[in-house]
Amino acid sequence: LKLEKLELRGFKSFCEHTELDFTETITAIVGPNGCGKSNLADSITWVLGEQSARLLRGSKMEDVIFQGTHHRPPIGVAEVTLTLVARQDFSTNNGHRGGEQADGAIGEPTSGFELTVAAGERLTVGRRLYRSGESEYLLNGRRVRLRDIQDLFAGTGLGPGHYAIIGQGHVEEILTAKPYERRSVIEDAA
Amino acid sequence: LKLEKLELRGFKSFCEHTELDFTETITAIVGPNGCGKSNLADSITWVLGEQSARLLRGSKMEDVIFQGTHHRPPIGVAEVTLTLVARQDFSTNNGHRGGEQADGAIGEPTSGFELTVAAGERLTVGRRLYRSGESEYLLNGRRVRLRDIQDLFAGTGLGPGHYAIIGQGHVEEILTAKPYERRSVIEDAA
Amino acid sequence: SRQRFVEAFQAINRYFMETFQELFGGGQGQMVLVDEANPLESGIEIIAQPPGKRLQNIMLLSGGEKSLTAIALLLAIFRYRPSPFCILDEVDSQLDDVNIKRFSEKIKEMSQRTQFIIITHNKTTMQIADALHGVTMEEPGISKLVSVRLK
Amino acid sequence: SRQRFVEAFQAINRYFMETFQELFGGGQGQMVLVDEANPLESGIEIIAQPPGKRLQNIMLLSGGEKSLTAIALLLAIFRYRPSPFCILDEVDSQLDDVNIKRFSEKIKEMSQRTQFIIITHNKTTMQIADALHGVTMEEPGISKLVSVRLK
Ligand SMILES: Nc1ncnc2c1ncn2[C@@H]1O[C@H](COP(=O)(O)OP(=O)(O)OP(=O)(O)O)[C@@H](O)[C@H]1O
Ligand SMILES: Nc1ncnc2c1ncn2[C@@H]1O[C@H](COP(=O)(O)OP(=O)(O)OP(=O)(O)O)[C@@H](O)[C@H]1O
Ligand SMILES: [Mg+2]
Ligand SMILES: [Mg+2]
Repeated sequence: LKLEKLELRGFKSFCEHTELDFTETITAIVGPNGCGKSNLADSITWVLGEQSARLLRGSKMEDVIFQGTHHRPPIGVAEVTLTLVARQDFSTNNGHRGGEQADGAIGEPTSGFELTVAAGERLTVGRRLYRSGESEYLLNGRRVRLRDIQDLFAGTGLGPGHYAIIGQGHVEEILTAKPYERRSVIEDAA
Repeated sequence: LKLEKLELRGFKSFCEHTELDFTETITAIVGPNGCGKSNLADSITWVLGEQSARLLRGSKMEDVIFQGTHHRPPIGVAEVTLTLVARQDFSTNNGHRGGEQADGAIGEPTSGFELTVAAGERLTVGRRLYRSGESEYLLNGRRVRLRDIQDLFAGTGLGPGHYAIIGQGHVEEILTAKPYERRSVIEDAA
Repeated sequence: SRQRFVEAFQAINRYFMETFQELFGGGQGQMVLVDEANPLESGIEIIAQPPGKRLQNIMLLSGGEKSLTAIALLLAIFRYRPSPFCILDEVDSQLDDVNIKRFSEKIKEMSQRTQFIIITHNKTTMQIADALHGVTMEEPGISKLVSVRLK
Repeated sequence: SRQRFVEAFQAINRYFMETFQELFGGGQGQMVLVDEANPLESGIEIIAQPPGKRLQNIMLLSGGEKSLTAIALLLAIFRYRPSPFCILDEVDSQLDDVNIKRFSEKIKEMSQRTQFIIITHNKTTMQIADALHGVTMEEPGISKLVSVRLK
């Protein structure tokens, strides 16, 4: 899988529809303090299925919905969509997980959810959170469960315990962690 | 009190006798990663009477003694001396503490330890730690107890809970602390 | 005593509100007692609102905004209970150029009453120094002081 | 299973030792099992020795040295269990110019196999980017993307 595009609207400080291309190999995101750079990283963490509000710097998940400013009212829904391109044939169903990260693990069967993406085809992952608390999860436009999104990414190295996203201020955590906490980091990778 | 000079030898990476003047109002300390800047701050923390090895990034107090390199052997003693100048008449004895920070508190009497410094006179504070574990504390060249050094500085705003030294990576602690932890910070200042 | 805590809390809070506005160029920050009715035991909450933004949980603030808020509070505590000197070890590492400018101006102002020792990698922060001490390790593992020319 | 953990531990350790030397320009870093005799349950210790310095408790390392050691280990874990992309949010904030140069060269090398998204304030780090996205808040509290010219 390869990142292609990130779209967000109503997510944290990104009140208006925003689109970022990630077609390049190394993309740098720059700007002054508080302008929204880490919020972009948070949006990717979130659309991949993060369930901990605390890891997104919030106290409840509703904190990710644009809360308004002095001149603009709050918004009722946060929405993020990630578009990826398959580098090789890719399918997820009943333990057949991702031709790219074949670690041989046979996962427990998902309840019949099946998705196949041919090399070069696009995969879009979407997530919405309404202020009512209602959530929607989408894969290629189709409503799925959060679990399906998490399972899909688990097969690509973006599952629980992945180190794909190193958050601001978190880089030294592995050094200050206790010896058995570091062990579980290595166990997750194993 | 006003800082005038810092001398250290055998303290962390400062194997050889080093002297820093602090006669200026704003002194900046610069240099590459790992060259010894924070070690200088640690030496001041230490000579003021810090007893926690952990706050000096060590696991035991012996860690502050120069441990040697590939080309130099370890040293047997760490020594730091701080020279200050009194801005006003300054004396410490039996609750009469520091004309500069007269907060009206009558501290418990020290056991007869008495020191008076007239305006413009110098005060030197010294500390030594031998690898044997033996410690020495000096005020104006005279052997005193650690307690006397801590008491002396407590009267000048450098007592327990002071915020005179903000360590690297510690600035945001007050924000991530729990509400009652912040309370004790304010209580210490009160 | 209750009297001393309330006095300290209110004085530090005034300094904090003032310093916050100076460092952020606006907005507002303050400490709030979690339980107003019980000042003797109540914990302390910190609220911060950078200019133009809405009041939120301080954990939602950016890395630089958190640093700046913490610096405002630490300087406020320091002003209430001053020491002869203040040592700041790389407190500016998360700040952008605009915030570093305001931060260094605040230190310059406070230096009228306090001696500062500032450890930094930042050229703008270095510019307010009256003296610059360079530390090197020409011989690995051995620290040495050198004189420094600011280009 | 025991087999998988030991394999992962040894492979990540090899990558870590290699990456540590690349980032520090020498020295040595490695992970060590606290209890060698009991690999199934033993915790993991990290030892790090920057070039020319003596092996010490990693807590004695400087802020920049700790960051660099942690980056070496995180990149080693990532190499063993790669993801399609890697997002680094201001991991270079404690590093000086020399270390930032080696860090950015390492990312450049790893980018042959992985897409990187790097959030940074540092001009040297920005130079390895193929694309630069600027984020601003012209209207307070509202984030907006802008195109960026690197001077
Ligand atoms: N739900 C929300 N609605 C509106 N604004 C929000 C919301 N959540 C967070 N913010 C704002 O986003 C800003 C933080 O953005 P972010 O952390 O992305 O900054 P940054 O660009 O990473 O800055 P730095 O360089 O300091 O790390 C804060 O000012 C915060 O108030
Ligand atoms: N007892 C000791 N003997 C010899 N060297 C020591 C001792 N204690 C610490 N050191 C060394 O001092 C170095 C750390 O120095 P210091 O923390 O002052 O760096 P720094 O200049 O603040 O760097 P940075 O900019 O990365 O924060 C480490 O490399 C450590 O190995
Ligand atoms: Mg950020
Ligand atoms: Mg340091």
